[in-house]
Amino acid sequence: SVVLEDFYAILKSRSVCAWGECY
Amino acid sequence: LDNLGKIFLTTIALVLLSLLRSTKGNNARAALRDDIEASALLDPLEIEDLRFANENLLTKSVWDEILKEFREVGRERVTYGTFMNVVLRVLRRIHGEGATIQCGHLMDRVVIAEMDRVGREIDASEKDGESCDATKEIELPLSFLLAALSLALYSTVADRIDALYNVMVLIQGFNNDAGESTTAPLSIDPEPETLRKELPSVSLVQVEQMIQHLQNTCQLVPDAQIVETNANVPYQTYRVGDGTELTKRAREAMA
Repeated sequence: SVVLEDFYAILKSRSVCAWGECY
Repeated sequence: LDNLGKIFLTTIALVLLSLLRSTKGNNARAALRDDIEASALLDPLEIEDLRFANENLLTKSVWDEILKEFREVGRERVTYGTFMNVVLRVLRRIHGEGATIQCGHLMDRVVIAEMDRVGREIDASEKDGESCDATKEIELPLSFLLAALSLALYSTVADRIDALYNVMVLIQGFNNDAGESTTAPLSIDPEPETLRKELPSVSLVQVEQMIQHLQNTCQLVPDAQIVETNANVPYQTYRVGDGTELTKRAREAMA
């Protein structure tokens, strides 16, 4: 299962980079 | 020493070969990126227009109200018509009669493309199907429609992530049903930190689906969607990854 913090990290990772904002 | 010339030439040939291989690989990647950009339903400027046009209309608090309304509806799949009725009902309750999503045609474009895709899938599965000309009747996952609506959500990235997470919690509530743990706090909390601790976790499958929805609604940058194929001879080739692959890669990187 995934918690909010993990979801945040996934979306902001370079592999997903949602909305062009990634680490 | 007798073979010095041969060794030298072989080395040069190997260097040239590796340069050629790397150039071909990079070109393949760039070509795929161009393809993704060219076939995108919305370009970044249109997304920005959609977001700014709804600056005062679709904020995080309105979004939370919309989710509450969908919790009442209690359905995991709805038609686009039903979806928009609910959204407009909330908008009009908050902003008064006549309120509507601005630049809604941009959102329509994304949803209609998805309905076409789903319609084609249905046609393919029912060979002698009554070809889905009734695209209006096609039900789409609520999570997809909300991901499409999030295109118009005017908020920070952190709030948008919260908003999408709440969508997954809502859908999970439908799945668990029986009404119990559905009651996830749907924000409007002055202390988001407290809220985060209270939010239940969601399944990995839901996250993968949400990433897929974000991909289908043009909210991921083209570069991030590219994954390597197994074919790396004579040079590395690439393809567009799906939600599952992108999530897996992100989780591996996190680990």
